[in-house]
Amino acid sequence: EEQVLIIREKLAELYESEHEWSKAAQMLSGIDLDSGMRVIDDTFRLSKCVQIARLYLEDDDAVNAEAFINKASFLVSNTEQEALSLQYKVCYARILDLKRKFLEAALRYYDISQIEKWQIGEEEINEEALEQALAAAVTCTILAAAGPQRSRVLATLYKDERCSKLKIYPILQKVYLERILRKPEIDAFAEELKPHQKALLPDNFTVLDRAMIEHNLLSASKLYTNISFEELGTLLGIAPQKAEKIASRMICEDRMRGSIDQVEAVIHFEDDTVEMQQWDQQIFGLCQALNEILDGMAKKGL
Amino acid sequence: DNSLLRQVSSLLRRLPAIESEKFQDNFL
Amino acid sequence: MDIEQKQAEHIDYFVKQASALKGSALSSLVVEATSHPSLFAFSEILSVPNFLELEGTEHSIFLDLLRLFAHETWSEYKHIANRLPKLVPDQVLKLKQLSVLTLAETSKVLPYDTLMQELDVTNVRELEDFLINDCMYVGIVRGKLDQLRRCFEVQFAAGRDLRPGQMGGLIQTLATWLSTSEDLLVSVQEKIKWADSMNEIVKKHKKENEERVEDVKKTLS
Repeated sequence: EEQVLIIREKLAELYESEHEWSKAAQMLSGIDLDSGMRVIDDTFRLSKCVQIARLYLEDDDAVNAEAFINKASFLVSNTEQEALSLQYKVCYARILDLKRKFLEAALRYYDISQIEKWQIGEEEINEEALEQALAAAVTCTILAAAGPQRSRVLATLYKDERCSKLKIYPILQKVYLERILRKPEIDAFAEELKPHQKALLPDNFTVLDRAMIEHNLLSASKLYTNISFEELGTLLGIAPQKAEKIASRMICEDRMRGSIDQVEAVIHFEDDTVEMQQWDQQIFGLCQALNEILDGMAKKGL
Repeated sequence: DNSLLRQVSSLLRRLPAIESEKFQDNFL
Repeated sequence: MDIEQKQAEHIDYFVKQASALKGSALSSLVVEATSHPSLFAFSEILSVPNFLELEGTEHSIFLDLLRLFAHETWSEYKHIANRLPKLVPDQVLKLKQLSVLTLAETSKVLPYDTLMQELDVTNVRELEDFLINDCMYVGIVRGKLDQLRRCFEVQFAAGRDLRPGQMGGLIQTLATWLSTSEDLLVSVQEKIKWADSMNEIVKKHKKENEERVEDVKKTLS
């Protein structure tokens, strides 16, 4: 077995040098890590699992990568090797990303971006790598389906000073402030995405389409009491029928409040507060404004 | 103080808080 | 941060600039100030002596222009455009934003037709894009667009510089608020007293009832 191991590692190296990532991974996965014949320590086992997963991820093969990362998950908690543990985290985040579990991926990326050490084992952590992880966190959060947890992560990222230096910051700001994103902005954002983040979904929308249209729909619901599907289609840059279809699904899934008048082809956004509560809020806002003026006057000694 | 005057001017226009028919019914 | 806080530092900047410039040099400052994306008030700048000195000189049109931006609207500019400098696009945008604030002074529900006429806009999409991008997202107004009723319902509108003579109205409204609030408080006080007295009456009545029940019980026993 020792000789087989050496041969497999050598071959894997060759494959790697020729960027044959999957073949290299398959070559290494042939090593029997659970053999009873030889004593194999957990660190070696862990390093092999992580290495194989990384190779599969080079070819965006989330399924195979996940199998080895799952194996590694039993070993990672008791390793002392920080570098290995970091590689494991990065692999896990990327697998979630590839599997379009964007919100979970975002949380992992964000966690990685907060590493404060500059040297882990032999590996030097450079600022650019952390920035990449942070940008990946922002991208995945924007692509995730709207909901309370996504809003919380958006708020965390928006208030994180490091994000203001990212190229993607303007989009993050608009998404956080629930502002409508225009087509040029969406196209610029799309250029930064990886292929799997632009993949076509069964309903012929891409991941990006759906995220952006749903975001814009929610933003429109903050601006309009009601709007015709024709105008909504223009606003969203899609056909009115498509707009109606997405709106109806969001309302059914209780991710947006509203009702659709198909005869008039109009959607009524219902504010989640009844009229009287809206009145209360307005009066509350008025009192606050009055207080601010009084504070301002006091400050100026008037 | 111009700034305060502008704020007061804005404040005074916040009433009535809501003018929609639906609200009038509710309020009555 | 509301619009007043945002523009305070810009006002300071332009006031300082105006204090250091004279005569025709002020013209470029006027263009810069009236084009600035975060500045919607000009009274402080207008009260700089260097500006006031422009009165009656060949450069007075810049003083007139600044006053226009402080108090007037886009349609008023069109009426006297031949006597004023030509505006750059940013100035036109600014004047239209200020026009919305002026309209919001008189009504909380602004019909699309009125807005389109005032702002020289030909279709609903263009009007709504302007209200969304250049008004609501800038923070000078907050409200809801209603396509069925074709109107913009204003919840909040930033204050513009007061026009000469507007102070009286302001004070009058405040006085009305004050008296209405005092009346309201008095009536609330009365209602509280009334509720207390009713409460007392009910308690007394209840007590009497209980005593009567007791009496009847005793009699029966």
